[in-house]
Amino acid sequence: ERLFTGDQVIRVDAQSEEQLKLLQILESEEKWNLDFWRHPVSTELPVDVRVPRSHLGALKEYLNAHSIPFTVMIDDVQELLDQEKAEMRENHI
Amino acid sequence: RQHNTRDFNFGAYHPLETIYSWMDTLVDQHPNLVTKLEIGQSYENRPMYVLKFSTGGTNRPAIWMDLGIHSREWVSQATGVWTANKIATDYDTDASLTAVLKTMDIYMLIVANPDGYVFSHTNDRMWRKTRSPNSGSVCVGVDPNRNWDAGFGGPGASTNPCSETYQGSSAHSEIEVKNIVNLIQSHGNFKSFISVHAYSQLLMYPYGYTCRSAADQAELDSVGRAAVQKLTSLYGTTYKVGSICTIIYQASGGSIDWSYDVGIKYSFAFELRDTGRYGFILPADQIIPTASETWLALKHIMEYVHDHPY
Repeated sequence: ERLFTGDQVIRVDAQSEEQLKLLQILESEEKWNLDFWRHPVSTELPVDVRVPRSHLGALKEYLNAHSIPFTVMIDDVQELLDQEKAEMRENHI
Repeated sequence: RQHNTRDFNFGAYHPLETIYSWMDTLVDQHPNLVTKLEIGQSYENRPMYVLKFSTGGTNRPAIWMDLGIHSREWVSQATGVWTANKIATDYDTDASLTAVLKTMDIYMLIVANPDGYVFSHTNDRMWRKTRSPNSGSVCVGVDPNRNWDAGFGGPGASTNPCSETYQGSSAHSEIEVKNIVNLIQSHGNFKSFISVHAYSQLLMYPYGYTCRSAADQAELDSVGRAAVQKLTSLYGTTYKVGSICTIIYQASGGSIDWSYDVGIKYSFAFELRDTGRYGFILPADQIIPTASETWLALKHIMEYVHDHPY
């Protein structure tokens, strides 16, 4: 089973078309194995991206370097998945 | 098998076999309203079951609803289970639903991507696509919402089998898509096609493969806004309404573009809630609130379709 330990989901709020373009470049380059949960489509909609732990630092550096604001939406994906699985097990019992 | 649907926990996520077993219970409980049809099998030979809600007649005008075509969007399949139960238990007491079912049928495919759904339970919770192998690539699966014969291969879909939006080798190459196409085309009398996804809180109508307006854009927009108003009235969940292309992005090969182009005017796609905290990992305690608010919008659309025959 694939684990997502330490992966985070980052919510990015692009402030301009130019910042949107920078995010679209990331998406098209398939750089850092990013999993876009919500794609960079407009400055009116947030961009959510699951970032593998191994590339968290690099991505945050990239966003900071371009002054693109972001917050951490999910701190540890696996933790949330473990909770979900525990709930399902409990319900099943 | 559970002998009544009362002790089924609609506020929890369930594996495929539990959902399928529950379907049989629902049919047992409502033999004069609900039947279970197998519309074909998935790539890994799992049955694709459609629940048909009908009070009689033959080939009546019908409403189609599919959920879970992207397997990791678990709140959509869970919303389907709750909604199927709601239709079955509210029939005869809810006047407007009863009126709809007096002259129309409802077909509901709760797990549109069974292979992907099982895989998201057993191997990779983030799996989105189908599970068919792609010749010449180590990457598996096609995005079943880029595989429809509607602007197939256009912008917003990928030719890279490793991409999450891989379109597939040709339109309707995915058996899961083909099974739905066959049913819709052989029936020939669907009047509405509703595809339920998660997440983003959006209610969308065609087109995605082009930013040109659909011929019925004004009507679809007003139905969508009225439906969302009903949804928001329950818990204040805000939705955006618009065409796929204008509200998110150009996406070719989508299901509701195909249904609209084959003449099913009232074609809509829902992106259910997340309220900004959990994305695809929405906690199970939000299933029932999500399904309850969505039901108000679905019912509005069904009533409108019923009142506007074409």
